[in-house]
Amino acid sequence: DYDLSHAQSTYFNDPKWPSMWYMHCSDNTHPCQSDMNIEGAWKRGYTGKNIVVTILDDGIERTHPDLMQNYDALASCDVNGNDLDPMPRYDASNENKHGTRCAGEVAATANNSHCTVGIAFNAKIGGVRMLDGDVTDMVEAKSVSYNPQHVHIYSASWGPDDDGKTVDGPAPLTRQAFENGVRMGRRGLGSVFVWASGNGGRSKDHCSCDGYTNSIYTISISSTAESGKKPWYLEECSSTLATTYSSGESYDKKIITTDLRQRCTDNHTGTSASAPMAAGIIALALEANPFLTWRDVQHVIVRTSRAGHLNANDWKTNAAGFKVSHLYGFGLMDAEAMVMEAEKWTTVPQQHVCVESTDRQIKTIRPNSAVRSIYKASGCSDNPNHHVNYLEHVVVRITITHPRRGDLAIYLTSPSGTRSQLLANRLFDHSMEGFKNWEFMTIHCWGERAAGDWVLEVYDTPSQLRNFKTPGKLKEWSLVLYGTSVQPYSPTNEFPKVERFRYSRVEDPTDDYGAEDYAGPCDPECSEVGCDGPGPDHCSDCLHYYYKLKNNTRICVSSCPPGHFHADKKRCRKCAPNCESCFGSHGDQCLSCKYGYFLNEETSSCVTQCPDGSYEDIKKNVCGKCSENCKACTGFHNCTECKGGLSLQGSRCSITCEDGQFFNGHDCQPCHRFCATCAGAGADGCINCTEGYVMEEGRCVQSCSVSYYLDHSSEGGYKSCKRCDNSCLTCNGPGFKNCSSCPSGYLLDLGTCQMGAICRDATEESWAEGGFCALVKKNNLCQRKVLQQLCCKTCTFQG
Amino acid sequence: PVCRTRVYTNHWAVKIAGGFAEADRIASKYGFINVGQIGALKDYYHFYHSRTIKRSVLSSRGTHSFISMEPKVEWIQQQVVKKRTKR
Repeated sequence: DYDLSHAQSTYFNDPKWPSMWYMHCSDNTHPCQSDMNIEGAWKRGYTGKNIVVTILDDGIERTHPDLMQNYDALASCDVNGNDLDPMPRYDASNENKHGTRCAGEVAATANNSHCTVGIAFNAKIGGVRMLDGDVTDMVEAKSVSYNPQHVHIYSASWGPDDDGKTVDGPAPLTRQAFENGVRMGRRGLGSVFVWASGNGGRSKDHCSCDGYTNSIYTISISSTAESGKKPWYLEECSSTLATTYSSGESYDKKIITTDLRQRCTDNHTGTSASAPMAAGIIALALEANPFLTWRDVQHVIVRTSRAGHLNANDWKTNAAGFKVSHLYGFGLMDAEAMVMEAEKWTTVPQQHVCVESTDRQIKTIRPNSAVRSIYKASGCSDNPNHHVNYLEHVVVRITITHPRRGDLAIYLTSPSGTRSQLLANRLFDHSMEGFKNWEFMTIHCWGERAAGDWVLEVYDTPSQLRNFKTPGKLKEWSLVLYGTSVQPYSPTNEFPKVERFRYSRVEDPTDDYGAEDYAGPCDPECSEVGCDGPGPDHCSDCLHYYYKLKNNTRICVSSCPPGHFHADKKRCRKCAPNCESCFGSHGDQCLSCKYGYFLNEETSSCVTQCPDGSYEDIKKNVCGKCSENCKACTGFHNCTECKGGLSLQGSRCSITCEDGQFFNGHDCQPCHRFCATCAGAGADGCINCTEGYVMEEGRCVQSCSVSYYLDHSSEGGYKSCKRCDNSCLTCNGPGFKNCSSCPSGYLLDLGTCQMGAICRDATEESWAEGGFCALVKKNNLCQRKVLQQLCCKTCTFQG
Repeated sequence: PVCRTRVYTNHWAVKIAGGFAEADRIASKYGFINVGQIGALKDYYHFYHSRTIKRSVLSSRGTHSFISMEPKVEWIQQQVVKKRTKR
C-alpha cells in the first residue's frame, strides 16, 4: 500500500521509473501529451489490489525480483508441460521472453529498487505457459478458461499470423470457453479477455480477419506512438475498442518492463505491449468497482477513452456522441476517468441478442463494382427477450465465394448513418476460399438505435490478373445485434462525454486547483457557500447530498449513488457490499442486490443461494417463492422437489398414487392394462410394463423389434428393449461387440460387424469384390492352403 | 495459393456425459489416457493416445476410432496444430 493521495507527483525508487514516459511526465522540457492518467488513478487509491491478472503466453519468470512479490500460483499453470509451473523454457536466443515482458507491464512491484513499476503494481499476476509448444484448440480453450473464478483478467498478446493473408479464429472449444468465461467466470460477472489487435500493418493485414480480436468477448487493443502517430505495425479494423501507448518509429521511445533472466528491458514493442497495459488499467477499474460485469468494463472503456492527440483521418462521431476510429477504436484509455466511472457505475441491463436474417438471394459481385444489400431491421421489437434498442456490438455473419479474397472490401452503414469498414483489401490474400459464415464485428455503432435500414456494401477491386470468368458471389448475410432494450446508463452515470483537458506540468506544476486562486463558477451541486474549484469535489458545502471516496475526497451529488443510502444530514453512506440499494449499512438492510446476488425478502439480505422453498429469479435479482407444496424449484411453476407425501408429476407436486395408478389432477386412476406403473392414461403413459410386456421406445410391447435387444438390467426388475449398436442389424446385447447379424455389405466376425471386404486381392491393389470372388471360387483357390489367408474368408461369406 | 496442410496430433478433445469415472472407463477401453478436464469446460476431457503417430498429415484411424460410437461420447475432435504468433 502506498499512500499517494497527497503526493504532488509520484516517486518510486525503481531505477527505470523516471523513464517510464507512458505513465508520467519525466521532464519539464515540453508539455506532457495527453496521457493515460495512470497516476491519477493511483492518487485515488487504486493500484490493482485484490485483482488477479494472468498472461496467456510463453510462460512468466515467477522468480523475477519485480514479479515474485505479486506472483499468484493460483492464476498460473503450464499447459505445454501439463503441470502448474509457468516458468519459461530458457534457450540461447531468449525466445520465451514475451510473457515475462507482458507480465511486468501489468504488475511489476513498485518501490523495490529493482527496475520497473507495473500499472497495477499491487495486482496479483499469473502466467499460463501455452505458446511454447503445439497450439491446438484444446490448448487455447484450457488457457482462456484457466481458474475463471479466481482470475479476473486474461491478457493475450498473440494470434493467427498477421501476414495479410490468414483468416483464422477460435475453434469450437475455445469459442465455448470464451462464452462460458463471460457467462460464468468471476462468479457470474464474466471473465475479462484483453487481446492485442495485431502487428500486420506492414503486410496490410486487417484485424477483422482475426477471430480473436474480432470477438465480442475480447477487448481488442490497438497502439499509438508517444507522438500520437500511427505505428508502422498498426492494423485497422472496426472491432478495435481502445488504444494504449507502445512503440512507434525507431526513434520513438518503447516500453519498459521486466525481462527474462531477472533483467529489464526498455525495448518492448508492438501491440503485444499495448494489451497488458490495458489489462493493468482495467485492473485499476475493477479494484474501484469489483462488481463490473464483462460488459460494464467495455461500456466504461467506451465512455472514458479519448481521441486526444491520436492521429487518424477517419475520426468520426457516431449518433450516440462517441468519437471512434478504425485505427484506435474509442481512443486512448484513461485510467483515472475509468476508476471514477467505475466507482459510480450501475450495472448495465441484461444483454439482448437479436439475429436479423436477411434475404438469401445470391448476388453476383462484379469486378470493379459493388453489391449493395439493404435490410430493414426492427431490432426484434416483437420479442421482448431479444429486443435490442440501444446497440453495443454489431456482428455481420457473411458467406462469400470469390476467386481472390484479398480483392474484397466490405462496409456496413447503420440506420443512423455510421459507416464501418468491416474488411479492407489485402494485398497478399490470394485465397480462393472466400468467407464461409465469417463473423465481422463493429463497435462503431455503440449506443446508437438498432432499428432502421442497415446497408451492406461489398466492393471487388481486382488488384492483379485473376480469373474473371468466375465472379464472386454474396451468398448470404445476417445481422446479429447485441445491446439492450432500455437505455444502458442510469441517470447517475449520464454525463456528456467530453474531451478532458489536461494541464501539463509546465503550465500547472501542482496539477491541482489552488483555493485562493479559483474565481470561476462552481458545480451546480455546490451550495451558496462556494467552492475552490469547478468540480463537484471542490464544493465547500453541498446543495443536496455528498459521499466520500476512499481517499477522503467529498463529492456533491443530487441523489445518493447506487450502493449508497441517505444516512444523516447530507451524507450518503455505503450499503453492505452485496446490496445495490438499502435503508441501512448492515447486510440485512438491503432493498435490492448487486448482480450475482438475490434479495431474500424475508431477511432483507442479499444471498448467492436462495433458501428452501424459493428460487433464484435472475431477472429481478430476488428469491422468488416456489408454488405451494413445492420444496425446491427453479421457477414458480417449475418444481424440482416436493414437500412430504407429495410426488413430482412433471413440474408440479401432486398426491402420491399407488403402483398401477396415476394422478389425473383430481384423483388416482388405474393405468392402462399393459402398464405396471404409469404417468398418465393410455398405453403411451406407461413408465414400466406389466408381466409379459417389455418397454420399447416408451411403449409396452410383447417382444423386442428387429434392431433391439432385451435388457434385463432395468431398475426394479422391469425389462426393456434397447436399441442395438448402429453397426449391428440385430444383436444380443449392448455395444458393437454383441451383433448377431449385420447390415448388407458388412460381415459378422466374433460379434462385430466389419466392412464386407476385409481382405484385399492378391495384388493388394483393390478390395475383393463379386467378380474377384467368383474367380476365386471357380478356380477352387480356397482349397489351396497358401491362399486361404488372403481372400477366402471374405469370399466364403459372400457365397 | 499456398496449400496448407493440417497437422494432426495424438491428442483428442472428447465430450462425455456422466462424470470423470465414466470418461476414464471409456478412455481405457480404447487405449487412451484421460489427462483430465479441459479447463473449466464441464464434460470435456483431454484424451491422449501414446500408440498413435504424434504428428501426422492424416487423421488417425484404428480401433481407437470406434470410441466415437460409444453412446456416451457426444463429440470428439482430434487436435490439429494451429499457427499462432506473438505480437
